Amino acid sequence: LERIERNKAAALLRLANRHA
Amino acid sequence: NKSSGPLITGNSVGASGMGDVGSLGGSASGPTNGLTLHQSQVLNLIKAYPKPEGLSFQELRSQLPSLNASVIKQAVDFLSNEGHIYSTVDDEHFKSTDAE
Repeated sequence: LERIERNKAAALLRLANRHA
Repeated sequence: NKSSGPLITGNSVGASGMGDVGSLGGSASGPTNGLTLHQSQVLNLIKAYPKPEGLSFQELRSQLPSLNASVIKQAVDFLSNEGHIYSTVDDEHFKSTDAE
């Protein structure tokens, strides 16, 4: 479960970076 | 930024053919927001999937019978690299970041 949260956070980060 | 709205593409597929394996990267001439058709199909299915554990790869395959596994895999890889989706319980289940 912690893993999922991490994956999600990482994914959101990637998304944010792409739109930065 | 966000591509609004629940873009639910009703059922699965219809179009056959177009058997080219999408090359990753390169000059994108995709129809929607820079994604290829396959990628947006996959993304839409994942977005539309209600369960918290996410959509499984198997499920994706059965939803997109016209695509072969490697095409789906590539789409999933791409989407996850871009941050549109992420894996949940294992590497075979995916959720969309802009769902919820």
